[in-house]
Amino acid sequence: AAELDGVARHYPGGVRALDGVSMRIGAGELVGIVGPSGSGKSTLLNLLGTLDAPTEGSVRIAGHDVGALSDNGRSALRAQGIGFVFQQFHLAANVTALDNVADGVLYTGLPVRRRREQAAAALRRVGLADRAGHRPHELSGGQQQRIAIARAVVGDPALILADEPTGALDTASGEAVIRLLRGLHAAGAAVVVITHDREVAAGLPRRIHVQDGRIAADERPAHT
Amino acid sequence: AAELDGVARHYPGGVRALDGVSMRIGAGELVGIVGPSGSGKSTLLNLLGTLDAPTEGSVRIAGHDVGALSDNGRSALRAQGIGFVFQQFHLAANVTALDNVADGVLYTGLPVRRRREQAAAALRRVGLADRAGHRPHELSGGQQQRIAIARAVVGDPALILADEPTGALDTASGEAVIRLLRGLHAAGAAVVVITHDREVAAGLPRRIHVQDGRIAADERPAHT
Ligand SMILES: Nc1ncnc2c1ncn2[C@@H]1O[C@H](COP(=O)(O)OP(=O)(O)OP(=O)(O)O)[C@@H](O)[C@H]1O
Ligand SMILES: Nc1ncnc2c1ncn2[C@@H]1O[C@H](COP(=O)(O)OP(=O)(O)OP(=O)(O)O)[C@@H](O)[C@H]1O
Ligand SMILES: [Mg+2]
Ligand SMILES: [Mg+2]
Repeated sequence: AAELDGVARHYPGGVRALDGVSMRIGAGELVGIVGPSGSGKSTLLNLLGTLDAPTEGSVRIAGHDVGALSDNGRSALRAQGIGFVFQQFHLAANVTALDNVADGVLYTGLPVRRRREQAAAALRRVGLADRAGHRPHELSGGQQQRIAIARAVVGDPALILADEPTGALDTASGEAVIRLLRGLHAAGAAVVVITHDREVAAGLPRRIHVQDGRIAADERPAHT
Repeated sequence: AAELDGVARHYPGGVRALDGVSMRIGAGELVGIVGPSGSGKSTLLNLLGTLDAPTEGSVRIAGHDVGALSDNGRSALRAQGIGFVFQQFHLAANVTALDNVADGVLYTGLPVRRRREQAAAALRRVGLADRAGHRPHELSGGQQQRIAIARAVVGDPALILADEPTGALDTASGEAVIRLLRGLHAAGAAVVVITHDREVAAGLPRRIHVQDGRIAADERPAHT
């Protein structure tokens, strides 16, 4: 589970990306985050994923107070159980698709051969087994996004944080990605998805609405 | 006007991004390009924008055979009249939003002060006048996309090529961008938009469908 309590995130020059945000994501929950451009969605996800620290308030992940952990403690927490799909993919440039995905299980200490086997299986799940040897600049925008998704899920993490995972995808490819995330949720992972796709958002059992750095609504539609 | 005739674009290793593509975009036309991830849309747009060269066939822009031009000739053609919104934005990293947009009229030779005035006006049109001093890493995904759009339109080019211009935007911000592009079209520019957003595609007077590197359909719905 992940919990924010009275969290703010400000930047120099008076930008208040988040203010007074308190929320809880339960183990195994499927949650959407929606809101206008610049409202604070990615900032919220980065804090949940221990990739950023709050200006005020506290973040607890799996019971740990993230602020009290060392840098190493935070990376260990991430490596053990958080898969992240970045909004701008952040793939390693001169590295093949296979090795970009294998990086997702770097922390396991498994030998490279075993990690690449897991990576090849993840590439098959996103429909790109035949491009394992290509590097990011040799792939289309949507193909790169699917590599980023494969890297996030290859280690079967307990918490998956996905920032607009269908942003670069056509409807059919996007639906396949959402099916993949739903499958991981069904298997027990907590999945948090930022999306501006109305159809994707409508299909989620809970939707947190962010507006000007605050939580404007936390919608749990009945019996979806 | 822009014209492709028998165009193919292949990559080493047997990837056939485009094959046998012939099409024409008239001066002042508004056209959509749709198709699955990896089908060849960005490749097509890069060829139309003289940013890439075909493996076979010819590309003519405003009557010039692009293959017969020198590198300088091609950049002059681009600078004089083509505005490009890249799928991955490609903003200059340590440069302010204002100067990123001012780069869109670098070729005019106008003094920096004048270029920055034009850039400030373009930033206002995309709703980001208050972030002129921020650099790309200080802006959200959608804000960066809007900077990229402002840079493409700041010089009032005759041809605007936009690769998923609403991909990182919520519905309202996306609609504002489409209104901006429609306004430029109404003023006489030719506008070509790659999109996987069903609503955006449905509103365009012509839709070119790309599938596995070929034009599968060229839909000109009557009386839209
Ligand atoms: N440098 C390259 N080397 C090898 N293959 C490439 C290269 N650049 C592009 N491709 C391939 O060409 C095909 C078409 O790519 P393109 O970027 O045009 O697709 P797209 O329709 O824009 O897809 P998307 O919707 O995912 O952005 C893809 O299969 C892609 O992997
Ligand atoms: N380093 C920074 N310095 C200043 N402002 C920043 C910085 N990083 C983010 N911001 C601002 O914080 C606000 C929230 O950004 P965030 O990336 O969370 O938005 P978002 O909801 O994800 O938007 P989008 O839908 O466009 O991706 C924005 O106004 C953004 O410009
Ligand atoms: Mg974001
Ligand atoms: Mg593309």
